[in-house]
Amino acid sequence: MNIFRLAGDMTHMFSVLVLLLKIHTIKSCAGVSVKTQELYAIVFATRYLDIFTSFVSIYNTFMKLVFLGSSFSIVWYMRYHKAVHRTYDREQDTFRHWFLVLSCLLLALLIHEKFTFLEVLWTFSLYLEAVAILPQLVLLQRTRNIDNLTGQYIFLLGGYRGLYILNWIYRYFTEPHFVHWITWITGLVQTLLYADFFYYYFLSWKNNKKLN
Amino acid sequence: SKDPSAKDEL
Repeated sequence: MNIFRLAGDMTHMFSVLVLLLKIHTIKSCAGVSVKTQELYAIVFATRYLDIFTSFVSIYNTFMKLVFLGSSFSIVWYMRYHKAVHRTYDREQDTFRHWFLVLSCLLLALLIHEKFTFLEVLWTFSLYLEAVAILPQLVLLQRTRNIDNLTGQYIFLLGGYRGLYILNWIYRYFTEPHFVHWITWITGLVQTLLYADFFYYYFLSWKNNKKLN
Repeated sequence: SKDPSAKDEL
């Protein structure tokens, strides 16, 4: 464990807790894409299948439970909680995210490190996580504005990915044989997707005007 | 000893 990865995990945990807190407190999910949240739930479900079979550490297991619990709770709130569901913007959140699931599954069947059930699903979860934010970014552009909590959510998610890249650089130089091309490439693609959001987020912060 | 591909990251 290094400071970059710990900071990255904490930032990631805060991003999902900020979103869950927003939805739970103000009973609204305005501006949030349920499709992105469903993709994240699938990412965690397919990545943490080994949660009971391979124990890494208390921290690792605890964080997996936090991510699984929070992502499924957010989907539950947005789909089944009456008050919250009413604020869901169905007309604008129209990204065909099942195509993302299908293409990531096909890609994982083609490109993986080992052809085993767990490894292919783990690789699938990496590909899917890289594109999971797309429905949210599309919804953001459609609604042309963003309330600050959703902005913070996306900002923290981007921060977690940036810190993970620093973690891989650190591990590459400190641990022999630490080479995971698939993880690195998917992580880089995912971080680049946030780049233009960061640009506009920074502009709105610098000019101290509403992000739109 | 953990194999290098061990999934120790989240």
